[in-house]
Amino acid sequence: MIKINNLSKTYSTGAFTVPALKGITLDIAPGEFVAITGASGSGKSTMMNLLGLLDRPSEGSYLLDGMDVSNLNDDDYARLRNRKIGFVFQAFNLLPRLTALKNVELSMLYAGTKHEERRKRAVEVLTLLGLEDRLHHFPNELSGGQNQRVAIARALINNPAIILADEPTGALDSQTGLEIMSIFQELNRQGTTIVLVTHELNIARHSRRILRMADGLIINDEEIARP
Amino acid sequence: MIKINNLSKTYSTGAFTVPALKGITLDIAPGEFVAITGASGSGKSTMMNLLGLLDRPSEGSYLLDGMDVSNLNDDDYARLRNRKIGFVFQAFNLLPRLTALKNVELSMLYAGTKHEERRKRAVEVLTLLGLEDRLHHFPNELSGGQNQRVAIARALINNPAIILADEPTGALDSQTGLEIMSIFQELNRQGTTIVLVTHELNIARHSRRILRMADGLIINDEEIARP
Ligand SMILES: Nc1ncnc2c1ncn2[C@@H]1O[C@H](COP(=O)(O)OP(=O)(O)OP(=O)(O)O)[C@@H](O)[C@H]1O
Ligand SMILES: Nc1ncnc2c1ncn2[C@@H]1O[C@H](COP(=O)(O)OP(=O)(O)OP(=O)(O)O)[C@@H](O)[C@H]1O
Ligand SMILES: [Mg+2]
Ligand SMILES: [Mg+2]
Repeated sequence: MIKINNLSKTYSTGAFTVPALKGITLDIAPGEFVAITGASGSGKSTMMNLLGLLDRPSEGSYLLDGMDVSNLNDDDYARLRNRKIGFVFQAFNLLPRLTALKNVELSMLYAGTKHEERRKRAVEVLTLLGLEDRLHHFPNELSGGQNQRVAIARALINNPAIILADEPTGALDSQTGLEIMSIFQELNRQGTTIVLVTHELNIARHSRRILRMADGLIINDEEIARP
Repeated sequence: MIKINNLSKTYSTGAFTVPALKGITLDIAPGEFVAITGASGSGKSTMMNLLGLLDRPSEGSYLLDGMDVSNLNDDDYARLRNRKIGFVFQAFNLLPRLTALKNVELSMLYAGTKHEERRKRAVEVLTLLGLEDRLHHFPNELSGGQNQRVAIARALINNPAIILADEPTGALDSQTGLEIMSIFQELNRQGTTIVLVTHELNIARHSRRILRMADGLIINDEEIARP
């Protein structure tokens, strides 16, 4: 599903050069459930942005479902992302002038879903995440954890083949965090490939494989036995 | 230091009314170290915004260091906040067009600190938080946890009497989170009153008193024995 080879990313401006990712080689098979941990600044979000087709690598290759993404122009890059990937951003990235409902509906536009169907599905997913009373609130009228759940709803809504979630429980109390993880586990049982970044070990333990990053490299890669 | 009586906050727009805080009565003495936990949406940030003089209550009273804040006009409200309180926002709230260094320096302007002194102190605090190589990066050139640490630096820089921190370790790996907590404990030993919201119990256990919130009320208030 995901095959990266020597994937590297260096950010550089006039003032500095930051080698955020230093040549990562990694295979993730369809249906896997992977957690990524590592110190702040170790390159986790950078890696997720490359996997999520939100950015281009400086070096190395990325085959997504067999397709070499470096051959795609920007439009095809975006189209592939919208079709295959649901992304939960570390900073949520909701549109501040749209309500929770409209933020989620918007991400269904690309899939060409009809209006009534979009509304119905968006209400379902937001309800699943406990937000049925907050559909018409704007991001600044929602708590941190409510905003995070809207971001999660937006990622799930198109039933993507891959979910990439960057700290999806960072703003949630433990109980709500566990509810999110059982939703992810259910989606994974139905075949969705899941890669999530987390700094909490009890969250990481809901996955079946834990990668540890440090200074732009993967320093550990461990299958975990499921109870 | 903090005395609130029947403090309430209801958000209402044309479309809805949300009673986010339903009458909280609470005393926090100078030098206390308090943690606040509770489900997503239970009113923690709302309470912190009222304590931090970032918002006004719908009902009830707030005495800060003996002063009834309801008597203050908006300018005096802001001036008291800048003098007494260091606030770490759940969403960091950094200015996107200023570097890490300038974001921190800016919050020293109100205190009337001289330019060289501001620069020197800002570099010190950012270095203490591990950001010495990121001083001149903008928020979009920093990782989530680096942005959170800039927000923390900004709250500490004026040596405030009270630190209010809303999920200050939410975006940090466990190791960095523990480093932040030892900094807070050191400040508390020096007399700073600290109130922090967290959903992680091992972080809450660095405090000496844990308040639990649910549905806009405090439902538990427990001193914890320190080892
Ligand atoms: N400006 C607003 N207008 C309307 N409702 C609001 C507004 N701000 C917050 N709320 C609502 O008030 C309730 C309490 O919000 P608050 O941000 O205090 O929760 P919280 O405990 O900090 O949650 P979290 O743990 O998710 O950050 C939530 O249900 C939220 O939807
Ligand atoms: N646009 C950018 N320009 C320059 N440097 C950047 C940029 N984005 C990220 N960086 C740097 O690259 C490194 C890796 O960042 P990244 O966001 O991937 O870390 P992370 O592992 O997600 O950290 P966190 O756990 O704090 O979210 C960091 O040191 C960061 O300062
Ligand atoms: Mg990150
Ligand atoms: Mg909050």
